[in-house]
Amino acid sequence: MNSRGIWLAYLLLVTMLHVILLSIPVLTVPLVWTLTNVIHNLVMYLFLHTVKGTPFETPDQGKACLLTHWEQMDNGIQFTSSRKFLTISPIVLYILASFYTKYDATHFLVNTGTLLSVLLPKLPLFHGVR
Amino acid sequence: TTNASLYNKVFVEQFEETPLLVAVLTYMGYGILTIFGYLRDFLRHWGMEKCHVAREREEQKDFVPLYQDFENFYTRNLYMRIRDNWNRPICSVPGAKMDLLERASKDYNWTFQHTGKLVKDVINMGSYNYLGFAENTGRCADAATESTHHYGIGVGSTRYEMGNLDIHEELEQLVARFLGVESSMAFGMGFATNSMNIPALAGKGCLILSDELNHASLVLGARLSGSIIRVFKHNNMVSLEKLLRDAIVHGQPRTRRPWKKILILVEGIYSMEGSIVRLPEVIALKKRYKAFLYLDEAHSIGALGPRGGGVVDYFALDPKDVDIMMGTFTKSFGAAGGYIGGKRELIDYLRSHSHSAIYATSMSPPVSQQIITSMKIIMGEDGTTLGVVRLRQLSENTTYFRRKLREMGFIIYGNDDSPVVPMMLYMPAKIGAFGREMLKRNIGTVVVGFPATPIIESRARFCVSAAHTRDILDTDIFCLSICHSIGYFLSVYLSLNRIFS
Amino acid sequence: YQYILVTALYMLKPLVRTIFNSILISVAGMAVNAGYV
Repeated sequence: MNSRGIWLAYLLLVTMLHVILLSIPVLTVPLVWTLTNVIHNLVMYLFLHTVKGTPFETPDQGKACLLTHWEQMDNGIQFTSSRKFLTISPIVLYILASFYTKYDATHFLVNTGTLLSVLLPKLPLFHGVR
Repeated sequence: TTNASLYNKVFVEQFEETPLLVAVLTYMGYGILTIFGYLRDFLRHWGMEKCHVAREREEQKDFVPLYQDFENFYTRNLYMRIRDNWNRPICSVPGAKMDLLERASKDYNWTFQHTGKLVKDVINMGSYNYLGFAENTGRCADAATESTHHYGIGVGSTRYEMGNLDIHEELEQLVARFLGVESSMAFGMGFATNSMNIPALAGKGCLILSDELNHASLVLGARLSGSIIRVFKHNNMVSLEKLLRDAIVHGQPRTRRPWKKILILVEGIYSMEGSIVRLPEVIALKKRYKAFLYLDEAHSIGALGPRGGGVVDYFALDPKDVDIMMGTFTKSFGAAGGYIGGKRELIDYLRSHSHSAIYATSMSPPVSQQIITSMKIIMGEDGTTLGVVRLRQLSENTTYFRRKLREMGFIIYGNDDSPVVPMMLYMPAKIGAFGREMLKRNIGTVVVGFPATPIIESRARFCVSAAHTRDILDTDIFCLSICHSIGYFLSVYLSLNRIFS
Repeated sequence: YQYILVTALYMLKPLVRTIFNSILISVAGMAVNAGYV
């Protein structure tokens, strides 16, 4: 997550997801923003906090097998720039989604629920907690 | 060059950054492959796609899983599709040209069938054959044949027990003379020379400072030793000095006792980067902070320096400044195995403490003879100038090949004098395409991708050899320029240097 | 050739390429339509 251009690729991917949802005629703008937020948080939760191990063999005698991607990042060092970026981005998306859904209660609850599901596992005190 | 006063020549090393557009497209490519990989795993899980990989039977499902199936996700979904570029069977000596066995696959490379045909005279740009001693004719081959008749092909015991032959003694004295050190010891396997001797040199209470791109054998040896390992950025002396200072100021973790010893592990030439270690600066740091230096010259011995004496010879340094000189006979001597050179008491200690000396069978006599003959040729002790000619040929080929590729606009990594020439490809599909296109033009190249390299730095790696004649290289470069025209649209081959120039 | 190399479809089966291209075309069509509307 530190290599060159990966943050830009991530932002482009989220933008592309939003444009794709926007271009589905039946969806309204508030619904599109909530869907963007929910899909983004689901995928982030899956890839960063659910899947354990690495998709290729590593020479670390299986140490990474039991760690999620988030726990393997930067060898477990907390508060690195990548971690900060990946913590802030769902929050920004949540703020945008809340604004565009005009703070409607239902959307607000759904967005807040999915935001917490990706924020809590990122807290340092949950490192390695199962 | 930082600290230019330490160097006897200009030190030119380039690692041009990946263009941002290419990086983003590379991630997109890996993203698409991963998504479709998950889709295919889903189809396999529900039996809609045939599953070729080994899996437990139904009855074994309740046991601990034998295969961590996520761990070979990349292997089965990415690598399989382009693995015809790797492990190609050759049926000749891996010299300047070689013959490949042609093979075909009906199921996207899950299984191969030999078509029975040969791809003859493929230009070999992949093998480590820097001085062209990979030959089945000539002086080395004759000497090896003769020693086979005299000694047989194997030694049925370890050095420690009964396996010491006079040819081993002769080899070790010759290696010591070639390196300019007091004594040396030879081992039957290059990888084992690192992984089995580092544990004999360092242990609990020691600190190992290792370059981040060190070879797996150095990493394994460091781990087996039980020392604390800290990694510094590749060839970055500021990072190394910072680690040295921290180590000396803070001492061991928790107890804060001073370290028993600090061992710096570096390689002479990094075979994936094509970079050459900044040895003068490393030696200056080790002297200043009283650390020990372990120099792995696997690729540089025989390939660098006016006498072929490796990176120490290349920078015209004193071999005594390097505490442990390690190297292999695989890349420049057309043989196999490794050596460790240094002070007499060090080698005597290793003779009685090294795993390899105690457990591994001794080096095969014909292999030893191949090394002795090729090393004498390089040193000029065979009465001919063949060694000097080959060293010069390698140096010229390297400079010519690198310059031509750079002029064409490819992004080339590493040092201008390094015979390992990594050429950047970046995207995953181009790894497969490039290897195949080159083989169509009768050139065998090595292509390398993630996870052996960083995800946005997939590359083709050319190994220049003294056996390559100028017209072979021109053919190679000509084919590269064809690939360049194919790759023109990709525009990733146009390094920024060329655009600006 | 460039397109299948850059999108890494070069490494996938023709069927998968068809799936990917049809998804891409439909999404692009929808995006253009939405842009127009």
